[in-house]
Amino acid sequence: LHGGRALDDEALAGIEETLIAADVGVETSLYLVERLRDAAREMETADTDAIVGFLAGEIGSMFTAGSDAEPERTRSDVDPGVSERPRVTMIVGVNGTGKTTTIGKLAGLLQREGETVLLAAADTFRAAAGEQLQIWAERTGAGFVFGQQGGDPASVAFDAAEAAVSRGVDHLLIDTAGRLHTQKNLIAELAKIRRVVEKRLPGAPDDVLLVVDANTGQNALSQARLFDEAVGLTGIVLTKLDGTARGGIVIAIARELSIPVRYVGVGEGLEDIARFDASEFARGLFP
Amino acid sequence: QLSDRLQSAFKSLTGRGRLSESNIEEAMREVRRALLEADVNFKVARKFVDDVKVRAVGEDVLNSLTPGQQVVKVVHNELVKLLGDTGEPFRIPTGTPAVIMIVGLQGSGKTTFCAKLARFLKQRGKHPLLAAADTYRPAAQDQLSTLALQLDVPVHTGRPDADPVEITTTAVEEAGARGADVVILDTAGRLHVDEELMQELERIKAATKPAEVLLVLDSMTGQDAVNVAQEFVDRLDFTGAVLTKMDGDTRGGAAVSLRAVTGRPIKFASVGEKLDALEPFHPDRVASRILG
Ligand SMILES: Nc1nc2c(ncn2[C@@H]2O[C@H](COP(=O)(O)OP(=O)(O)OP(=O)(O)O)[C@@H](O)[C@H]2O)c(=O)[nH]1
Ligand SMILES: Nc1nc2c(ncn2[C@@H]2O[C@H](COP(=O)(O)OP(=O)(O)OP(=O)(O)O)[C@@H](O)[C@H]2O)c(=O)[nH]1
Ligand SMILES: [Mg+2]
Ligand SMILES: [Mg+2]
Repeated sequence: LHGGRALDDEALAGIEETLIAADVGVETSLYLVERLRDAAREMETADTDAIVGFLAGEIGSMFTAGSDAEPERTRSDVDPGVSERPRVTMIVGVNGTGKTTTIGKLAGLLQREGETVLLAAADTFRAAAGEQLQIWAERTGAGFVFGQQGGDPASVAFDAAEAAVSRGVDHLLIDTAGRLHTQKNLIAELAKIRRVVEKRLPGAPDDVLLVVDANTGQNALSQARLFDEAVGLTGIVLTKLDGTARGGIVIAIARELSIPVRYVGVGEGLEDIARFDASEFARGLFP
Repeated sequence: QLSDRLQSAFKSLTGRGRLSESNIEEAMREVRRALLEADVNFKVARKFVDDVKVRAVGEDVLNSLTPGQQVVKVVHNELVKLLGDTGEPFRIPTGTPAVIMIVGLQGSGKTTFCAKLARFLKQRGKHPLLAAADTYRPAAQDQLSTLALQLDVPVHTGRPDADPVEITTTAVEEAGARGADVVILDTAGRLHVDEELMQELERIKAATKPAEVLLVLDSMTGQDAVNVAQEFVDRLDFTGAVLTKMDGDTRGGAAVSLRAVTGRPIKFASVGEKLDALEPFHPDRVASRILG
């Protein structure tokens, strides 16, 4: 983008390329460029600041579209007598995106904010999944509940919900096994885990977060659709933003499904997590 | 369907005739869009389309095909060629021991692939030794050890504070004594832009002199595949690649980006979490998947 130059077709093509290169996807990129073309006509000077500012605003509004429509539902809205604690978060997503690591980071973040945390190792399938989460529990001082290797993940979630209540913790974070959105039986298993948690703690889970790897291309949109359909997503964690991939697919996800991004992962360490800032994210797409 | 979308580009062309330049222009825009939607990098898609344009212009429209189908056929054939034609089967390395080094980004499927490769080699009469050289990820050595136990394959681990380079060299030194003729090195996932960790891989390669260095790439990788591929081929000159999670519904355009940028053969497709879920990479099937 060159400051002060008029917004000609060549400049618009360059912006379209930047968006596509960031994995925003063809349809959403074309849409944003068309919005920019119209807006530029009204601009006094379509310089770099004005262009990036407009696109950042346009992208930012896609992320808040859903949340303005639906105020955050609290447990006591569902059942006036029920306690707001423990607040339950389920972490879901396809294989290798960073779910277990994200839970470790979230535990650290919550503890630093003075909250107590319990971690549930409901991935009973993958080799050393429980051991991996246990190390994060040790690193953060969070409580830890695990199940038998090969056991039923729903019963681990149930046991953890019981433990969260009896120990009076503020937050229960449930780790689940990676699974492809195309594996119907595994997606059904996830829905079952959710139902079991809901039965034990009416109003729970308060959050179901889909962990999306920033390296992922258009497939993340299918992932979001199918996971949302099965368990209802309240947000996304976008990981591995410390690499060179920009994770623009979350813009298409926000636009189509109104699912906001709640956190970003920016490394493999405990503190490598931040709350999502839509404007900062949008500006980061442009060099 | 791409051929349906191309039909509108060829409304004016009926029956016998030659594909004209303007027919091709519009058709190639559709092809380029299909490739982008399949996650092929935009620069790779543009170059591919430009190369194919040259081949498509002047082609005789076969009687049996509509012009749209004809263009798809040309595009499909060119894509198959780019992906590696009939494919290159994995050659079992010989050596005492032979070393195979496994590298890639975080979470791509390396540790699981190391176990799959061990099973593949064992089935073909080799005696693999797995080396757990990831000292960073919590319980990484546990993970590989668990898989090794499932396969009844020996595994070499180090202390949690051990130097990964040292773990690999020790594994190679001890291979003979453990009756192993192939050593498979599982390395920690890392960013291609992490200078220190990329240098660590260079040191491992220099110290163990692998017969094969395989890049493990998640098949759902988007536009950034070109950057990852470029950096890994520049720094490590890998000999082949493995595309993982091909059992999903991702179109797999990362395969095209990888081939266009590095020219290295894609040797395997990992098609599931189980240790028997490993296939040779089929350029023809993947081309059909990419074109949707
Ligand atoms: N660079 C970087 N690496 C990350 C980030 N988040 C996770 N990772 C790494 O990604 C790899 C996979 O992380 P996991 O937490 O095991 O992923 P997962 O989704 O739980 O994996 P499965 O349970 O096997 O599906 C590990 O090597 C992590 O250290 C991040 O934000 N940045
Ligand atoms: N569906 C599917 N899952 C796979 C495939 N290959 C690996 N996985 C899963 O992907 C996740 C990550 O695999 P790992 O082997 O831990 O990946 P890694 O590259 O060693 O990860 P790091 O060491 O953290 O970089 C695990 O849940 C695996 O079971 C595959 O072909 N298909
Ligand atoms: Mg996990
Ligand atoms: Mg690994």
